[in-house]
This record gives sequence, C-alpha cells and structure tokens, in this order.
Amino acid sequence: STDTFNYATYHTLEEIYSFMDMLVAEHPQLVSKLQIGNTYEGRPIYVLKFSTGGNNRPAIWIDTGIHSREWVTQASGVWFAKKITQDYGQDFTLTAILDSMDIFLEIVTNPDGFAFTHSKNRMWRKTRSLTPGSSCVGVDPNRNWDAGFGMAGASSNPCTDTYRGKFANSEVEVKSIVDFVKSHGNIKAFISIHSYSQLLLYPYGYKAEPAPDRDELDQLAKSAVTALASLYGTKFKYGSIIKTIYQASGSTIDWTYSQGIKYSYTFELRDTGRYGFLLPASQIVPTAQETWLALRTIMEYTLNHPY
Amino acid sequence: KEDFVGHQVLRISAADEAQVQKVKELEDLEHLQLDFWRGPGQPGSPIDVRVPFPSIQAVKAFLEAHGLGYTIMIEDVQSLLDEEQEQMFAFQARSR
Repeated sequence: STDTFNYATYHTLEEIYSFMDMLVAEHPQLVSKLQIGNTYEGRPIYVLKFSTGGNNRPAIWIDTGIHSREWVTQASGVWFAKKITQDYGQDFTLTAILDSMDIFLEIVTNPDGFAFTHSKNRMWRKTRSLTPGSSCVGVDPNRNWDAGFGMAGASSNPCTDTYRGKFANSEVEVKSIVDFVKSHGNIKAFISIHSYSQLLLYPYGYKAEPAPDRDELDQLAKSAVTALASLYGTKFKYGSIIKTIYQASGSTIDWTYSQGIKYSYTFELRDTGRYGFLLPASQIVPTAQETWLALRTIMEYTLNHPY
Repeated sequence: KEDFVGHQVLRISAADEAQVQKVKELEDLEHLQLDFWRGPGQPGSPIDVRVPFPSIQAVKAFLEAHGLGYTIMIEDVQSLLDEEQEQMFAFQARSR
C-alpha cells in the first residue's frame, strides 16, 4: 500500500505509476488519474487529480520531473501526492484549499527521458524525440513553450541540452499540458518543480521587463521561501528567472503566465552544489517536507486571492 | 548503460561578464562533450559543468589560462552513481 511505499528511495517509472494506481484505489473519493496524452515513445502521460467535488473548480497545477535527471523532483512529487491524501480532513489549510479548489499533480512530466535515465544515461535531461537531419536526440522541454520561443536563452542546435525544438509545442509532452491547461481554463496557480540550486522563480525568463504582477509575485515568493526555511533552515533565493539565474526563452511559466495564470512559479530544489542532480536519497523526504511548506503557502494565498 | 568513470563536475566562478563569455566559448566546443549542470548566467553565480575524463586536462588548462577560478564539486561522477544504484537495489531487495 502507499503506507508501506518507501518514500526515501528513488523509484523507476513503473514503480511510480503503480504507486499512483495504489493511491487512487485507496482514496477513490479524493484522487483520480487522468491520462493527458502519450509521449513520443508512446508511454502514457498521467496526471493525478485531487478533488472533493464541484465541476471545473478553480485549480492549482504542480508538475515535477520535466527535466528527467532531476530525480529528487519526481520523488518529491510522489511524497506530495501521499501528503495531500493524509492531510485532507486533518490540516485546516489544505482542507480549506481542497474544499474550494482542485489540485492537479503531474509527477513524471517527461516519462521517456525518465525511463532513459534508468536504462541508459542517468544524466539525460531532455525528451527522446528524434530531430530530422540530426543524429542528436531530444528537446529541452523547458525551452519548447510558446513564450519568447526562439529568442535568446535557448539553443537551435539539436545536440545541446537547451535545444528548443523545431517549433513551439513540438514536444508532445509539452503540447499535452498546453491542451489540458487551455481546455480546463480555470487554473489559478501553476508550479513547475526542478532541481537544483534552491531558487523560487517567477516570470519572466525571456525578457528583462518586469512582469505586471512582479511585486505581488515577489512578496508571495518571500513568504513561501520563509515557510520553506522554517523547517530545516534551507535557504532559497527568489526572483524573476532572468534576473536570478539567466535568460531562458520558451520556458513553462512564461507561457502559463501569458495564459493569465498569475501565480506561476518554478522551484529549483536542493542542493546548492555538493551533489547537484545526484542528491542522495536520504535527502528526498526532508526536501519534500520543506518544499511542501512553500507549496502550501502559495496554494493558500491563491485560495485567498481569487481573480 | 552510459559510464561516467573519471567524469568530474567543476564549479567555475566567473567574476565578470568577460569571464562569463569565456565560459560560453567553452560551451560551444562540442568535442569536449561538456554537460552544464548550471549554465553560465549572471556574473558571480556559480557555473557547474560535468567534464568527461578525456576533456578534463584541456578544460582545466583553458580555465587556468583565462584566470577562471574553479573547484571540483564531484571528484568522480560514477562513484556517486554507484552509491545511488546500490541504495536503490538494497531497497528493492528488502521490499522483495
């Protein structure tokens, strides 16, 4: 059962997918599994929906693992899924959130890449799509969105790790989310989780111009990283993508923000640079626990600031 | 399965824009097969790059020649991967 599932170790794609099925079976009133598409190599793309009723309620989206080698993020996503089922009806804040909003959680956002990190190359980051005319494989799914696509901050060379793809939404893993977000039409917060560097980032990445909601996003980020640090003292920096790290075009949250989803954030989880992507499994649970406090802060604010 | 024996992850510190540009030159040298874990960005923010064993000397010579400071963040990537795999297999064995 999900009570005996080991959250303190890394798992394969099959183990994570069977965890999802167990969670749905244990909480059929709260959790359902949606398939939003199939990957380039034909794997199903699943999203867990946490809902207490209603129809097309305002919703919060959380995704992990869009860069497949960032294993602590998928592992944290598994932990978040269990935490939501444990806390609903127990934790006042989460109960209030789920009594009015839905939560969508995509744990393995790049299944082909994730499977490849287990089978062939632990360092793989991109999708596994083939590019006509090139022997190199894959597109960076965080440069493939239709927001500043093709501008500085991504590569046009298929052999690089930040290759943006031939055109925006060329990657089915990206297009599936785009179609889902558009068809749902009522998502109010979109949080995409990466590692590493311990950062909480908001738009924009492709241009230096401040986002119209910059002040509010900055204030909320400050509250979120303060909540995160309260558990183990883990320090996060926060700010716009372009100012805090570097120019990045075609990124997820620049597109979601352009769709009117005001509370659009990217997390870069532990660590700051000892293990990087090879974060020991012993740090999975503490990383997930502290990140959850920040997520809860953003979700609570979203609930209390409808727009 | 890809093998990372001898691969090192270097943490480069680029103090100003000119040094960031130097690192970007390195990024363009495809034959070195560099994997930037944290790409070149704002001056002062760390740049982490995985360097395959055959490229290590050349990269370190380049950095030293251009006055770019660096530390070794991970001495041998494969040894960390081996630890990670052992931990996963141990868990799977126990759960079976």
